[in-house]
Amino acid sequence: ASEAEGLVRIALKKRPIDQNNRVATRLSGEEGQHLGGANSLGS
Amino acid sequence: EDEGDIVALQNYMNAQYFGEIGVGTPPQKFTVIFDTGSSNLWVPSAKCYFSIACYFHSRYKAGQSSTYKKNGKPAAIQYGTGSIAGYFSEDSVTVGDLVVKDQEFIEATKEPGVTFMVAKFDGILGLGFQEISVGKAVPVWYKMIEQGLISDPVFSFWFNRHAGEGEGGEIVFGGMDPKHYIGEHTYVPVTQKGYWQFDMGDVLVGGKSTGFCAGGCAAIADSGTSLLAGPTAIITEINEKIGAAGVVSQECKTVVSQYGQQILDLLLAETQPKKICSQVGLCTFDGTRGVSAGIRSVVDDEAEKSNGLHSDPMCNACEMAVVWMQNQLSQNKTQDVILNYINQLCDRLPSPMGESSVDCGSLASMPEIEFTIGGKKFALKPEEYILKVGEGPAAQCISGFTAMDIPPPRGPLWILGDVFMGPYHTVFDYGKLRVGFAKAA
Repeated sequence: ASEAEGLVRIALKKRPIDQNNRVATRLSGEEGQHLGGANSLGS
Repeated sequence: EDEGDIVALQNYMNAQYFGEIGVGTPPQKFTVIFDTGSSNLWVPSAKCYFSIACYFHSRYKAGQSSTYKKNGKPAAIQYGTGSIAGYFSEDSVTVGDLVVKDQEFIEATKEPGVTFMVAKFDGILGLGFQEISVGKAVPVWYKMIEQGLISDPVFSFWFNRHAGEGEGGEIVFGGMDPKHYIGEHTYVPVTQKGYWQFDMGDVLVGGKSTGFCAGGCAAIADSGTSLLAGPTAIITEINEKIGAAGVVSQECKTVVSQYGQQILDLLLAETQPKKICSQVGLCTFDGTRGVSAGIRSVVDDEAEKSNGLHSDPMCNACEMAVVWMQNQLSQNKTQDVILNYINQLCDRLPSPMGESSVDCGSLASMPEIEFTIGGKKFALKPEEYILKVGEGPAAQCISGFTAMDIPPPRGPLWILGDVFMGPYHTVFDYGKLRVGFAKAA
């Protein structure tokens, strides 16, 4: 049916936010600050 | 970098939705984020030897692909929370049943740090515009259109918020599935090609205006970000209403205690709000917005450092206080109530790009938060903007809002990530350069 409609469907997987991920986010945030973000929108 | 590419909105660590693509012939499988906030495709390379992150993920082996074409041009992308570097290659990319031929992509040979090491995805497939593509590489989406693989230059996202792990939703290339949304879409034009950026109006908390975006804010629909990021002044008001822990700001407290009454008097005397902070001596006025008084001269700067009054945070705090007070005055609050309320807000300032915890038991008393897009209000309920981490007594609740201040002319800016794109089915219409939102099914 999708092909007939000219649609291409890609299934997405979901991963819940977990504690480990939050810790890693914090760590990577600190890492990002050290990187300086030359390309960052904020800068 | 030399070309001044701007790529860095994403908080990839928290990205929640992934899909699978193939690169090469036969297709080598990779799990990627379909990211509307960037425009390059990259996957880890088999030639990535010195970054641990590469060993945790699938790696592209050029030698095993019959359609591989060498390019070799070096490429690097620095994100807010990490970076990758490598070189461009060309190969076929399989997306669903489609095979996109001669697609430029980055083989990442360096993924330093923890950012991509613990990531559950291998790479990123950017769905933004070529204007922000590093190396001006043609995005996969453009190639799909060029090669006539889809009839309509539109793609849409549907996130299944009620699904367990493994059933996250669907991205539809070539149009939208009517089963994924309810009612009609509200469309707004793309205002700055590069990101899927559009103009947004006022943000309301519990039906009341927060004032800050009443005159207009920019917003970017970004599937590569989990949370909703917006101006500190609004996030602080939201934090106060949902009981989110914040950081006490002494600058904010000082502004209220020492300048609060003066600011109120100036507002009541109908002084132009943008001029108030310069008039009380906390900012200078450049005609368009407040600027810290600290930029006037080095001598001034040193003096200001010593008395601690004229620093950037004081100017920022003053500008926020003006908006908050203005808004309270429009609600006919008394001066005492206003000063007391602003003082309370000073305890709720969010740490930039940080997360805020809230009490899971208080969801029922939290307000709806509404975003005005295309003249219509798009509400988020507490259960939609509060994220639950863990289950049972160990469950923790975190606010889906985070603070991020982008100065004019680009800002103030909102990033509408998965927290918004979950409740609202989002259509990215490349042909008509517009973004559409409708209630998700």
